[in-house]
Amino acid sequence: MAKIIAIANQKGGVGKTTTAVNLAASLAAAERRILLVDFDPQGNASSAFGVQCRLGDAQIYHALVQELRPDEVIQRTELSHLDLIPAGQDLVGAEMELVSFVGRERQLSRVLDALRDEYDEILIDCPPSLGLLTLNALVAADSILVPLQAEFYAMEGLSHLLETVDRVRENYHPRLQLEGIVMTLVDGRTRLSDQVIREIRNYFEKKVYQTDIPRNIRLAEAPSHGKPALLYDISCRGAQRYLELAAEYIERNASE
Amino acid sequence: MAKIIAIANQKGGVGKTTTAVNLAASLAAAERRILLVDFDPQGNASSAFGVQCRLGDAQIYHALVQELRPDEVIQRTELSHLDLIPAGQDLVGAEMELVSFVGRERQLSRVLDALRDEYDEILIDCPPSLGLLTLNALVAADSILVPLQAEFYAMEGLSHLLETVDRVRENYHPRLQLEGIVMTLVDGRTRLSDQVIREIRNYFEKKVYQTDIPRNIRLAEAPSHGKPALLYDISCRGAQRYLELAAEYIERNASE
Ligand SMILES: Nc1ncnc2c1ncn2[C@@H]1O[C@H](COP(=O)(O)OP(=O)(O)OP(=O)(O)O)[C@@H](O)[C@H]1O
Ligand SMILES: Nc1ncnc2c1ncn2[C@@H]1O[C@H](COP(=O)(O)OP(=O)(O)OP(=O)(O)O)[C@@H](O)[C@H]1O
Ligand SMILES: [Mg+2]
Ligand SMILES: [Mg+2]
Repeated sequence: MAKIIAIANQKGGVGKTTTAVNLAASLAAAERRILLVDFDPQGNASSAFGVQCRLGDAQIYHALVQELRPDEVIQRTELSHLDLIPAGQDLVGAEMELVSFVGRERQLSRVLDALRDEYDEILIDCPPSLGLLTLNALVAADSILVPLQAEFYAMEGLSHLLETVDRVRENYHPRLQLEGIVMTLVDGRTRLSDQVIREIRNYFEKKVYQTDIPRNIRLAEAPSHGKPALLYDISCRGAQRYLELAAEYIERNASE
Repeated sequence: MAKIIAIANQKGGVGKTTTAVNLAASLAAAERRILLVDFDPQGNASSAFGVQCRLGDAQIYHALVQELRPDEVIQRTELSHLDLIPAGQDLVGAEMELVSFVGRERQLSRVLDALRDEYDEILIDCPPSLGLLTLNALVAADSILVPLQAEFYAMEGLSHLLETVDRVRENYHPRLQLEGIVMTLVDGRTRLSDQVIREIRNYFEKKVYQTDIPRNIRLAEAPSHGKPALLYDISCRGAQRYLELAAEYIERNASE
């Protein structure tokens, strides 16, 4: 029975996709059976594996609006334990189309519940907004993992995000948990981020993962080769940190 | 008669708000009369001036749904030639509310047309998506300025953005121009971005501004003090480059 994790933060460019792709790949390397769901119309998690969805190609949109069955939109990747449900431009219209659906916030949950028995974890890469797509992801998920950059605008958005999580718990899904906060794009050269990270660790305590992800150019290069970092350059700091993050995730969830 | 410019790119975290805030401030320093419209529910352009919109405070949402007149949502800033229309959480719901409006893509245009005579330029900071809010901004605008980061995911999104601009021209607004592309977060230390920037300049030629914006930590620090960079630390490279960008914008538009 898979655990479903939404990787979400409405602030743009904080490392949601980079975390979804590399955490999924690292967990698969540890032989967990993983499904990565690209739920962002930008389709970045798909292109991280060299998959470009043209209009009409089987993708998450078609399962969402029930044109295809959930198992018909799954693709294999280079990693034996990692499958992908890609996204593309079709998803842009989904947000407007879903508005008039009955149970509009539960469509992704319906799709993913049908796949839970096949996987250990299902990771959802969310778009940079708190609209209907992210709402669907939060309703479908057992927990939310928040990639957080230690900069002013990103910090400011955190309280809105946590309020949204509270509202989802109250109105749709009482069991939604906070999986944790992962500090991303940590730039060792600046005092700003050191001070901010200390404050976050004090406030959120155990909820912040010990493993943080440093800024590492190889992480930004890997997607142009259609590979997660551990297949592009496993020796780089970025790939190593995501392997450590996966190990920490497994440890935190083993004790439950 | 103001020129209206949408600062847009659906890729998250590429410097839309940083460009909107600092270009607006630099143009105001050059004595142009500027209105900055925060059109992102995150409200980052508002907090860059120390303005926090609580639910119910007068903001762009209220003019959009006609609860307030356009002139009733304008605020002064520390800069005499720069006014701000702030945004806050009320705007989150606007996207879903607008779906059922007649002329749903023209609501912002209606609001800003009423203000055109008061300003030389009206800049719109857009959210990281191609939904109804960004569509409203593109329909209201005379031109679009695209902040572009020289990284794989951001580059990949550029073709979708330009396709969306073409669709807006065909269906809603034939006169929408491309103001230009501004290279942002330029990191001199990496080969990846040098190579990518050369390709972009070759392909888009004159459409790419000569002035690019380097990564400069002072630009990320300024918003936590509620000031644009030229008021926080005018001597830093970031503030200087935005002043140069404003000068290049004025030169490009003078010759028309
Ligand atoms: N630790 C890192 N080191 C270096 N570059 C990184 C790192 N994490 C992410 N990046 C790069 O920073 C940019 C933003 O990251 P990413 O696209 O993963 O963020 P996102 O939150 O998914 O963005 P969006 O809000 O658009 O979905 C990308 O170009 C990515 O390659
Ligand atoms: N030239 C720069 N040098 C250093 N930091 C920068 C620069 N430009 C932007 N930043 C920082 O990078 C982050 C992303 O920038 P910004 O928020 O302006 O992007 P955005 O495109 O508006 O993001 P969103 O998609 O969430 O609206 C912010 O923390 C900002 O302070
Ligand atoms: Mg992403
Ligand atoms: Mg922004």
